[in-house]
Formats: sequence, C-alpha cells, structure tokens
Amino acid sequence: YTYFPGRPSWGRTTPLMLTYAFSSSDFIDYIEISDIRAVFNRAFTRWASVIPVNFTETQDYKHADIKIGFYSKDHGDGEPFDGVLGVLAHAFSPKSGRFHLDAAETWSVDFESEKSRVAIDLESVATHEIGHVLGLGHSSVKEAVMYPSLNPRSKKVDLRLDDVNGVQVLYGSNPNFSLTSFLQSETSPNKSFG
Amino acid sequence: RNMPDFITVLPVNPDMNYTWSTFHKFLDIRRGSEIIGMSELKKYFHRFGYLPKSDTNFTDIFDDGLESAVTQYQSKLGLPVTGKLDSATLSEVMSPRCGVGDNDDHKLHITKH
Repeated sequence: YTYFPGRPSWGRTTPLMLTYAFSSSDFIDYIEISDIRAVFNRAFTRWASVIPVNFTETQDYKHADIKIGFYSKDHGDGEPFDGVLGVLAHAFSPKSGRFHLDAAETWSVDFESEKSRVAIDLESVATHEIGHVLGLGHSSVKEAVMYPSLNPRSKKVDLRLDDVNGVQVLYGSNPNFSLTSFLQSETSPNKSFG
Repeated sequence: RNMPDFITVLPVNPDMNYTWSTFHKFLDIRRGSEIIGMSELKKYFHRFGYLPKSDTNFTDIFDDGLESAVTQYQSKLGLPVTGKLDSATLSEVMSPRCGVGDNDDHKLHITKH
C-alpha cells in the first residue's frame, strides 16, 4: 500500500463521521438511482467495517465531505477524462473529497443485465476510489482493491489484507474488526475476485 | 523454437477503438526502434508518474528513458521486470485504470480550501 505525499487523512477523531452526496446535475440516467445508492452504500460500508469511520449519505451536496459525480472529458479539475475505457475515474486526496467517474464508460451494477463488452463494474471502481478519498495511493498487490487497473466485465470489491493494513495505519482499526475472521474470509474458497 | 515466457490475453479487442487500444502494436519493440505513435506511450508513462514531470517533448523512439519507465512500471505493478514491452506489460498498460498516478509526485494531491 502507498499514500499521497505527506500522508494526508481526515484525522483520527473517533468515530470519524463523513458525509457523501451525489451530484444532481452531473450524473448518469441509465441506472436506477436506488441501485447506484445501494452500490455506494456497500462500498462505503466495506471500508467502514475495518476502520472507525461512519459514512452517511446526505442530500446536501454543497456541504458534503465527499462529492460524487459523473463527468465527461475536460471537467475543470485539470484531469480530463478520455472517453471509453482508458481512465475510468479519479478521486482526490483528503480532505478534498472530490470523487469523479468518467461518464463515457458503460457503468454496470449487474453484468447479467448489462451485456456490453466494455461494461465496467461500478461497485469495484467506487470501492477503489473511496480508498483514495481516505488517503490511500495505489498498491502493487494485484489482488488488492487499490491496484490501479480493472478490466471490463470484472469485479474486485473485497478488501485484501494490503488494503486493510494501509487504511488502518491512517485511521486505526474498527473495534469490531477481527483480523482472524478477516484472514479466514480472505482465504475462503468461496470468495471470488472477479 | 522460442516460446514466450507467458501469454497474456489483452483486456479488450485491439481492433476496436478504445483509449490505449493502439498500444498493442508496440509488442516486443526493442530499445532503439522508432515507431509512429510511440510518443503516445511515453505520454502514458509520463501521466502516471514513470517519466519526469519536466519531460514534455516526446519522440517516437524507444530510448533509455522509456526503457527505465517500463522497468519502473513493471516493478511497481508486480509484473516480471524485463524492461521490455512484453505481452504482460502491454496488457496491463492497455487495461482500463484509475486516473490517479502511481508515484508520489503524480497523484491527485490537492488540499481543501
């Protein structure tokens, strides 16, 4: 695991309370908002299960800590998106909270219904970008959520030990987190990594 | 006959026009070769932190700088370190990815004001 320069984080207030909101103007319309909310809820919950942080969705976009939106090409942050595939999303280091997804991708919450060969799993990307929002950089561990690439029609949503170790250095451990249980689940033969 | 060490299936159909899909033409290109479009590959490595930020004038020659970038990239992403544009490396390069850079000075590091 790695960090941003200077290892910025949201601080170690326990429990840390962070809000997130979706842009009403910069969004996609071919997936039900309820499905997108469920995807992000699962992604935030995954990180919250290992560190003492509470994530809460808010309708108050302007004042949310984490602002999520779908943008095309040049969208004003100096990091333009590039169309289909290539760069899928990016997020800024703490405490910026900016979380941008490329609107040109074919985002999917269910590969059974989305048949495109270039469909990208929204939950996998959301889980990865939340790692950046929290302060993690990219990992060299291919199985880790924080590895930089993700192929179309593949899923990688489960945190690996490298992800957990990295984020717990920044925020400490969730009191309900059990390393033993985590390791058992990580090596479970039923666990799929896409 | 010579067999490759490993074979990797490219993530997307290179015949289709996606970002970075044209990079498949650089497979097994050697240092010193000049190929049209190599500058785009250099821009890729520059963007994600494997070429110095100060480098902005990219040629189409596979030079020492690019070889060094490829080696760093392979090391950073847990690929076999060969310094060559082998199939495993190009497959990874062509894969869709996060826009945050891989090295410290190329990350999206902005503080809130």
